[in-house]
Amino acid sequence: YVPMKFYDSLRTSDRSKQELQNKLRNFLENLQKNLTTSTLLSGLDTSISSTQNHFLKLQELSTFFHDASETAGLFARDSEIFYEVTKNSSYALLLKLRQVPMAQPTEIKILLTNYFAEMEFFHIMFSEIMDEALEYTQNVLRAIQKVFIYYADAQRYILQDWNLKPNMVCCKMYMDFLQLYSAQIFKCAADHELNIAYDVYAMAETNAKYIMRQLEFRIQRLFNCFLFKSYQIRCQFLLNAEHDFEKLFSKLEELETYFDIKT
Amino acid sequence: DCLPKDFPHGQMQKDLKSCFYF
Repeated sequence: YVPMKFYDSLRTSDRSKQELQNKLRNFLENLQKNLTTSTLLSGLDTSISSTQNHFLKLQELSTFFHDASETAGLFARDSEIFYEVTKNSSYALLLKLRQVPMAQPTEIKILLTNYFAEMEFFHIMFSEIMDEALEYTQNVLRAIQKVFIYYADAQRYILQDWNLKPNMVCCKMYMDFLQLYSAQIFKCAADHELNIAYDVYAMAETNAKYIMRQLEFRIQRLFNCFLFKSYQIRCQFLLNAEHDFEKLFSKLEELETYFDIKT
Repeated sequence: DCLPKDFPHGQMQKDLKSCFYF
């Protein structure tokens, strides 16, 4: 019953996250070693032998920040789609429940109404918590995207319009300048908060999968209960909807506490 | 806040500024 779109969006978003992690991995170490991201980008040898090489490396650094900005933007976009699809999928499951045959004895109908109400309440809570996670990760990723592209553009502008004097002393001085700022900007924009955003996303993802499976299980159980008309045996859970959703609600509480502490 | 508004002008030292034909 869980829409395929849910799993598709999850896979796409995971891939984008992996790409961003791969792109940013070891950036500071590489920068420290040799103001260059060439090992990250193309695996080239990083030895500097001429002014021309200096210019090339300066351009590569700008390209790196440009690419990283784009990758952060893609993860922001794909994770947003994932969160939205998750909320929609939970709603779609609710609608499925509404389709259970209504030609049931009155006492069962009353129980069903209570059960639906509980499920709807759960969906609202779940959506709100997903929104919290979405807002946090979006803010972090969009900020990184913005800072990185601005920094890449500033570097490009300097290289193209300012005309750096083509001598080793100037190149070296400018590289030192960029090394200092690249490290600072990287740490400021993509260190602590990005790791929290990864954690928040991972936690939201794990819980969304669990919750979808749980909702799916409940729908199947409800359909079975009506299919076999053995209310006394198979529909026992309807007698106490609150109890039936207790575990799921406590899962939401755990998730919310986790997000509150983390963010 | 990561990138100062007057970057790179305000952050460059004089000797580095002299390395450019603005």
